[in-house]
Amino acid sequence: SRKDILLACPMNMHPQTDPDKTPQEIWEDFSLSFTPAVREVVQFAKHIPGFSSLSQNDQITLLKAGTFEVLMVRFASLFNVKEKTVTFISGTTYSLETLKNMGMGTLLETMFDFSEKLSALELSAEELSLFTAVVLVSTDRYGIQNVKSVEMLQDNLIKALRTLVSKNAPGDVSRFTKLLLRLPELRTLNNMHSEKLLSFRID
Amino acid sequence: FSDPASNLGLEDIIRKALMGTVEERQE
Repeated sequence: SRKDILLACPMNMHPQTDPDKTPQEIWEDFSLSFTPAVREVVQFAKHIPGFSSLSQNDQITLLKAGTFEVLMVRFASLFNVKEKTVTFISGTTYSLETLKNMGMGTLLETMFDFSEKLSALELSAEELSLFTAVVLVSTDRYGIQNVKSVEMLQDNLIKALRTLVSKNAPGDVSRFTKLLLRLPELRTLNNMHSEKLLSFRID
Repeated sequence: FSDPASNLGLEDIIRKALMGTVEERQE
């Protein structure tokens, strides 16, 4: 049901839904829950060197397409692979079994898989920040007006990331490649997440 | 429509956050 899907999102501050609330009200509560995180993504984007030089349309288009991916990276640590639990932003921790009963299936498993691979890379705060910037500018290009500018920005950020990653772990040449391989996984996760959202529209 | 971001009202949140805090203060 609609309520089940809402309950299962880690960005939902109110997983215990009031049965008296209408779907519209539940949706509004959910929106209020994730709005601060989205605003943080926008603030983060503003600090990416070169991002603010893109046209307003292209900034918004990248953020629309990439916010989920950025949040997935940012909140990957909420997924405890060892304990098989997820901590929601409300602070409540749920077991994998409970989450599956809430309706989280393949998407949840893919999120766990991603989180495990990302944490295995043991990125420094600086690396994680730069990687997150790369994630945002590497998102779907649909609707971008000046693709060349976005590609230039992406190239610059990837070069900076490669330099940083190589400097931090000079003996591990595959580390950068392993990091870049997370990008298509994020795209897949984004698509899976979008499908969930589309099946859940409230007029 | 078939835009998940619009479905969430994401564009509105992004646009306001991007344009600064003036609109947010007015809310």
